[in-house]
Amino acid sequence: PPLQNNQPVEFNHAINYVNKIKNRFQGQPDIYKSFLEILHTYQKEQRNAKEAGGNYTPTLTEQEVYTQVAKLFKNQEDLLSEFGQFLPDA
Amino acid sequence: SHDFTPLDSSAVYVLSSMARRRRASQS
Repeated sequence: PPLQNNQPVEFNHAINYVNKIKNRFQGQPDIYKSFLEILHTYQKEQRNAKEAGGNYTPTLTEQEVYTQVAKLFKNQEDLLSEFGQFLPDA
Repeated sequence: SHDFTPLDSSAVYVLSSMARRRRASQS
């Protein structure tokens, strides 16, 4: 999708955050991979809900995303709290 | 940024769209 005027801030924040996670879990690629899978599942659910026009409730809620990421990022409080800044209604 | 894989890029995309949705829900 084309970039909109107010998008770059969020985009840059996301890039920095993904870099931070990659660096932190350099020796644990499975953790990074699981994080990506959670994100993709969430995105897919959001898309399904949007296409269903309100007739579909995502099975992966924001709360569940946060809980799953918290399990992954245990002992990495800074990463988790930063993740909370991205998540709607966290 | 440097050595971003397609997977990384899609993570960036999901995160920034999350952030947009968050902002939309707050305003």
